[in-house]
Amino acid sequence: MEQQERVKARMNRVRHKIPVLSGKGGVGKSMVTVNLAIAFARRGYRVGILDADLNGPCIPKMMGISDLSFEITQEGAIPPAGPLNIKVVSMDFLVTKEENSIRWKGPIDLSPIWLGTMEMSVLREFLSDVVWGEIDFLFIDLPPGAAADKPPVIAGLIPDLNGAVIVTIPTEISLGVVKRSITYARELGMTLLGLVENMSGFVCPVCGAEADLLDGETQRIVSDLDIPLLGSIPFDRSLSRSCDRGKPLDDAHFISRRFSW
Amino acid sequence: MEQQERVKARMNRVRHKIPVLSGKGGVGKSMVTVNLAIAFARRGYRVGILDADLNGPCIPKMMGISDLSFEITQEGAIPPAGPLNIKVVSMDFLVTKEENSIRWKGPIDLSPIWLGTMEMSVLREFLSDVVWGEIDFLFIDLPPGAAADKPPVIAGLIPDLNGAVIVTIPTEISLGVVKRSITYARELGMTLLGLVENMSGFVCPVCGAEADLLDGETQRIVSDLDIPLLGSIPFDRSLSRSCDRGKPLDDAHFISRRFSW
Ligand SMILES: Nc1ncnc2c1ncn2[C@@H]1O[C@H](COP(=O)(O)OP(=O)(O)O)[C@@H](O)[C@H]1O
Ligand SMILES: Nc1ncnc2c1ncn2[C@@H]1O[C@H](COP(=O)(O)OP(=O)(O)O)[C@@H](O)[C@H]1O
Ligand SMILES: [Zn+2]
Repeated sequence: MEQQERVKARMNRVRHKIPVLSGKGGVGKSMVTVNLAIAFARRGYRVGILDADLNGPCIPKMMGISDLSFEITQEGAIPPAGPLNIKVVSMDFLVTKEENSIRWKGPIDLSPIWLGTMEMSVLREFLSDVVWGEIDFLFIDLPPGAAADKPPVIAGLIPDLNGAVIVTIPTEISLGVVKRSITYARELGMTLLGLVENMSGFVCPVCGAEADLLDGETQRIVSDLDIPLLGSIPFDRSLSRSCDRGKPLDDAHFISRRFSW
Repeated sequence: MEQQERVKARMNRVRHKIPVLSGKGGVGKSMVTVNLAIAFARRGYRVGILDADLNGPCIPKMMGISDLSFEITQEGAIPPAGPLNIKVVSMDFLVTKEENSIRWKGPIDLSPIWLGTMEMSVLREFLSDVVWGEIDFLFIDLPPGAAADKPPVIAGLIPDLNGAVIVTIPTEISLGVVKRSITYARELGMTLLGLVENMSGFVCPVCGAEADLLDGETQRIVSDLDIPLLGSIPFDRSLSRSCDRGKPLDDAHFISRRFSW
């Protein structure tokens, strides 16, 4: 079967495919992807995560399964499962921990071209040769970036995407980049579910006051661009600890409730 | 003259070339580049910034000059200057604000290859055709990323680099990626000046307590990898405001003092 046919056959068994994107790196896109997947799995859905951020694949670590790997069978590659039986597919499973990234050994100025081509073929294989099984919600952690580079190309490899979730922090700089990626995503015909504002405030561990961390006006973007604000996540030490250690926050934690839309 | 010859001739007039890099995006690499340039310019040095992060060029905005541009002369392109006469060269000056990123109109899966090639040729032109003049310190804001992709390729285009500055935030995830980029940079023969830890703490605006924001042990990385810690920058609203508005912090601000090494 042609690779494209196999992608279609595998993706037909996935009911909803939700890309998670951000204009700039480091705004909490992977943290949001993981916590969304956990919130949906807790409600009984069959959930998967495709970590398409090939340069900084950190989903397996946030799910506590970075030392697992694929099981190769006749049927295809069976992905490892994390907490709540969430299936995870990531480049992180393909590299050994020491070198932990693929090295280009050819002429140095061809490396960006080689990397671009290789990334696309790895992603096509994730879609065509991984045994995803029946999945209700597949969350796709796209690499950071706006216009002409990777996110739209990767999204183009996956048939029938549903609405995308965009993650930002409330600074002018990050909101400026988000505006551009919203405009561009709409031009490509991607529907948008909404915006998640991360690091919206800080709860002081000494006196308990919730102080604003940053000045950016997310509300203005939400009304200017007519995109729903799905939730605001404060800066919280237990959240960064849960990502670092790969242990999901308790269901009752106030931040877990911010993800159950 | 061959392009490579022109690069050498221009770069011979720059005394110190200091790359600033980070494994992951969003850790404050551009903020550190801008504040380092300002600190050195305040001490009377002639300073330039090369914004080599082509996908998220935000140095002009942080320097308050995003509406300026190059002046094309016989001699070459004269870069705009920001506060303290710091020369800034950035892709941001080449795109119009609306579209604010270059769009690829060919077959969608060739876009990463085209982007990789185009980025390299834009950077070569920045190095060979910009009139830098006499510069004591040139800070180079490299794109985020570790191993095989852009940072090492871009660093390879510039002759005789001095020590590099690496920026991180104190989370296990970010420190893990930093470890890999330190190992890889050393393998490429790049000397390292040291590490800057950003978002190391938070000063509560209500009760004044400085609380730790994150758990990562930067101290452990500093001793394990034998790399000096150049400074720790807390999370501070006036700092994000100064980046968003393109107005440097006062010389007397406690954060400005953290940059005068
Ligand atoms: N609201 C938050 N509170 C505390 N730490 C956070 C928060 N959001 C993200 N982090 C931490 O910041 C780092 C970057 O987040 P990540 O999800 O990797 O960003 P991205 O995927 O956008 O690069 C991670 O170490 C994560 O644990
Ligand atoms: N210590 C800090 N305190 C407050 N805001 C910060 C701090 N460091 C960075 N920021 C803000 O976080 C955002 C990301 O910083 P930036 O320098 O663009 O990161 P990078 O270049 O690593 O992607 C910017 O909007 C900046 O203003
Ligand atoms: Zn307090």
